[in-house]
Amino acid sequence: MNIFRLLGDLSHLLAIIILLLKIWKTRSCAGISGKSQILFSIVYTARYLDLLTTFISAYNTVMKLVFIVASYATVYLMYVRFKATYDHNHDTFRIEFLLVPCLVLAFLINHEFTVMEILWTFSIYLESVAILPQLFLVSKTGEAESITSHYLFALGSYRALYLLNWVYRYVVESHYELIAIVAGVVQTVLYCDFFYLYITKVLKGKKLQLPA
Amino acid sequence: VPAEPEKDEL
Repeated sequence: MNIFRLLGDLSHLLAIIILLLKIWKTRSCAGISGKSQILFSIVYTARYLDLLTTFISAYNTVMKLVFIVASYATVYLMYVRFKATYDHNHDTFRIEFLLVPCLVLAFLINHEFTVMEILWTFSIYLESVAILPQLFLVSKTGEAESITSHYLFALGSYRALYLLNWVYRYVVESHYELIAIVAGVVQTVLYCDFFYLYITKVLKGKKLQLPA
Repeated sequence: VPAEPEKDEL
């Protein structure tokens, strides 16, 4: 464990908590993409199956359980509890166009042709593009509530911090995981224009408005 | 062969 990875995990945890609080407090999931939340649930399910097979640390186990429970709870809140507030007119990204290529790529490019490794690889590829429906929704509605942009900033920062963690691990431990690094770079790059808007607008108290 | 480091990242 290093400071970059710890900050990354905490930023990830913060993002998930911000989202749950936003939906629960405002009793609405307006402006949130249910498709992205479904993809995140698939990502954590595929990646954290090793909860059943290997114990790494209490921290590792607890965080994985929190991420899985929180992601399913968010999907439940969006599609059941506050279904009436779900913006299905704008949340129209075809997630099969993400699921199928990621699955095919996981079969073609992986470290080991085993079920666990293929699922882990699939979850890494899928996570890198899972935010696309959300960014697509924000671009379609042209704006996002401040709380939603804080959620996106925390979520984008988590993988950016992981990039620093991988640099640290390569320099200090000579350990690197190329698949995770490449996917992590793609994932972080997808947030770049959002990061720019967040820093130039939201942090100045303005609403996040995308240029029409 | 050194054991593949466990996937200890989230």
